Amino acid sequence: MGRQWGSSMRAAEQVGCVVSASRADQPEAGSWSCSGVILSRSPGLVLCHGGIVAPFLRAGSGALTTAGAAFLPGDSCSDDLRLHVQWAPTAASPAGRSERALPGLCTPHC
Amino acid sequence: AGLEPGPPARSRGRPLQSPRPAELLLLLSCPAFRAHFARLFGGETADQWRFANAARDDEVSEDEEEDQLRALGWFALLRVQPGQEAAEEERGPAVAVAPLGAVPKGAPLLACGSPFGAFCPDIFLNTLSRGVLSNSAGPLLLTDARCLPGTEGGGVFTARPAGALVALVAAPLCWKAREWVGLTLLCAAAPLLRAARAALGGLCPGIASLATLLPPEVGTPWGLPLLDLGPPWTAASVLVECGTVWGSGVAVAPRLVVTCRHVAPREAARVLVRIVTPKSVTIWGQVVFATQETSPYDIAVVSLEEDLDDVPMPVPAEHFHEGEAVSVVGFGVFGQACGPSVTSGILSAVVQVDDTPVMLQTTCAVHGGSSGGPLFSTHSGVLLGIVASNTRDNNTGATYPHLNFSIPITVLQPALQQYCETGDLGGFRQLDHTTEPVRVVWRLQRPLAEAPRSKL
Repeated sequence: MGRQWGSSMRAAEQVGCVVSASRADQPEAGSWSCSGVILSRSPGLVLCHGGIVAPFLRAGSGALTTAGAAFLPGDSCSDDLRLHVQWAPTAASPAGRSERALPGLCTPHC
Repeated sequence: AGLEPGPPARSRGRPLQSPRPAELLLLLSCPAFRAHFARLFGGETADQWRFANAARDDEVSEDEEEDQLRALGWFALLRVQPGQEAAEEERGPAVAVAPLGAVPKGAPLLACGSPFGAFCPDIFLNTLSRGVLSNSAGPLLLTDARCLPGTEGGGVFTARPAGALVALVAAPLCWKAREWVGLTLLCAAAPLLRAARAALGGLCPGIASLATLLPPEVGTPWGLPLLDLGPPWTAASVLVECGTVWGSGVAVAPRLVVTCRHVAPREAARVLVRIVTPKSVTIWGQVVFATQETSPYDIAVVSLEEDLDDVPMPVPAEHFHEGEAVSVVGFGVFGQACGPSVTSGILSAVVQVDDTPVMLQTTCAVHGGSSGGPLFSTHSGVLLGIVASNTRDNNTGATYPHLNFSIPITVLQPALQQYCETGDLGGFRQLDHTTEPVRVVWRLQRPLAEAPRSKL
């Protein structure tokens, strides 16, 4: 990427993260995940896509179609919603390393 | 939505933080985004559009698809629980947010998301993709930066000023009538953060104070003019309506528009030409020339009944450089519903016959409705050609928007010059008498090295 992009890339990578949503005590029920943007690190505030919490809405996805609605409070989702955020450290840190191969992904020759 | 989250694993060369628990503070949306979405993707075309994972009808139930569509314009504000990491982990650059409308069409953008979400973050975390702002309707933005499922929620940033957050990815992939559109749907970040500030202020004091942590929406944190106005050459792209058929065109002189024959096929037909920049104007015109069906050059020329005021006339190119950055400006995908879209790519091939360019190929995303539109050199702004077609595989029915064909402006320029100076159509008539090698090229066949030898 040209020079004009260098600092944009750094800024983008430093605020990028992934967010996953799952049901408490039902990891086998599957989970949803998406990307997100770190708005603040201390305390941590992250903005991500709402599609991953839609399955947990107490009133169902119909709540998202209310005309003119700009927000829904956090307790609109059921209590069994578990959210986790993961990001690349801004500096090296002794975080966990995993050597296990990852299931399900392969890179077939074109 | 993505796939099963993979186990925490190594990032590209650096260890990843272990996943940190977070709580949902708010679900946020931008009513104006949803209104524009309903206008552009709803109505009678609604059943043609598919987004992200819903592209494979057999994989997603109708209910799930409905849920995904409803959630498409919604975003979640989370509070991450503090970790044990060293203090420096808790610091990091504050992100600056570009105001709504500050980024002009055609401006370069950088998308940063993680394909497949949490499935494989050590490989895919914060993958970058580049493109331009293709179109905008209020807070609903479109970019031709290619994104994959799982990048929903990822940030999209400007190149200048570096790293200003413009938008978040709402739907990474769009299909229209089963054609991959090659555009990513974005929601502008500024209105989402305003909604967050307003909503947090209404919640309990412990949470309300978080509103002060949201990044400011700044003109420019560096005091620079946020971005110069978009490229002036986009103004020359016009919408051409001939009866029920519409397509794109390009103004090449104050009273002359070039488009495709399949947009305005009949000479003497009256057509309506819509200009959207610098202001919305509609002018009637008449087709003064259209090539014969047998001509490989799919061209028509419209003479306008009034001058096009304040529209900068494009400078025709004299040379072509394979690999150079190019832009297509056309009314594909949305047509009359909003102004022309800009898509970026490179000049991937210049096909010559007898050392004369007769076909240009680009990697820009070109969709139905962009025919007749202009192909520009991104850096110099000179007019390179007229977009004629993209590519469909007749065996599979798949359409490839990123392989398309344009007529070099050098083929048309002598005839345009002659007509502007004398009103003589003789130069255009020559386009009906091209040589066989040129016809062979436009039939997408290999030019014969030599005449086939008789076996007798």
